Amino acid sequence: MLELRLVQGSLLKKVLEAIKDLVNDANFDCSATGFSLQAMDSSHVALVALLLRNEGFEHYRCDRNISMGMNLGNMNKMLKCAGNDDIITLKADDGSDTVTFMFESPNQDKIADFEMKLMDIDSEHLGIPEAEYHAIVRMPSAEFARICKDLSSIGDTVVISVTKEGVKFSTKGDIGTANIVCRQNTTVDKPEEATVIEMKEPVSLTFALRYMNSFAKATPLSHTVTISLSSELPVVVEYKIEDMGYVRFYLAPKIEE
Amino acid sequence: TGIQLSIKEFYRAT
Repeated sequence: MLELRLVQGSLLKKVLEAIKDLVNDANFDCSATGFSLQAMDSSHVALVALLLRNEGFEHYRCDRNISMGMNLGNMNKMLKCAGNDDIITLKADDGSDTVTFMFESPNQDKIADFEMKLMDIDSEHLGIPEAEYHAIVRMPSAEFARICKDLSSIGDTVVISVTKEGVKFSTKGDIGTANIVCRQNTTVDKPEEATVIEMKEPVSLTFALRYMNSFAKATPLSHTVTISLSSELPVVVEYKIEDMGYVRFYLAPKIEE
Repeated sequence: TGIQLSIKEFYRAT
């Protein structure tokens, strides 16, 4: 028996909006500690990891570990039927091949349930070891989204370089080049507006902007984004979900031919 | 531009 009641149902709606274009089908894993997902995009270039911890749910019952295969496009269609203020409850019986999404309006005057068929997904799970990163940049998520969008109108790839001067996002294309430098800036009114750069070593890596723009769809989940870079590792773009967990995107770099 | 590496080149299947 599985029953997860999320008062802030809009969080789940935002999570699906953030990952549905990157991943078509995925297994959602539910255990006593939380609701999670790990999935690669179809070309195995990027990986998404989601964690929603049990304590973030108003009610969390998961009697045994369960993996539920879902088509994210179909799941998104169902979650779009929930209001932004609705409470969302996920329910599944042991051995069932369906999951039920229940939507309750805040004043309980409307209750809807949507039953979705589960699917068998043969997905590969990757072990991601804890890593020391050469540079970690925390910045406003909207700023990062804006930079990725702007650069993608000029070129296909972004070079992210972290030095003592700041973090530089560069691209080049047929029409010209672009460089955007963000300096550390902690003298702001609100902490979420700060740009904070922790650098152990300078690092410079190249990534496909198409994926970065896809990750930026998680912007509504968090005011800030954390970008962790190491010269021999995929970049980690993390959006923290307040009090609950995170959505992390891992992207393999491009190397020179 | 450049060769796109796969995420599977970095992390092992569990």
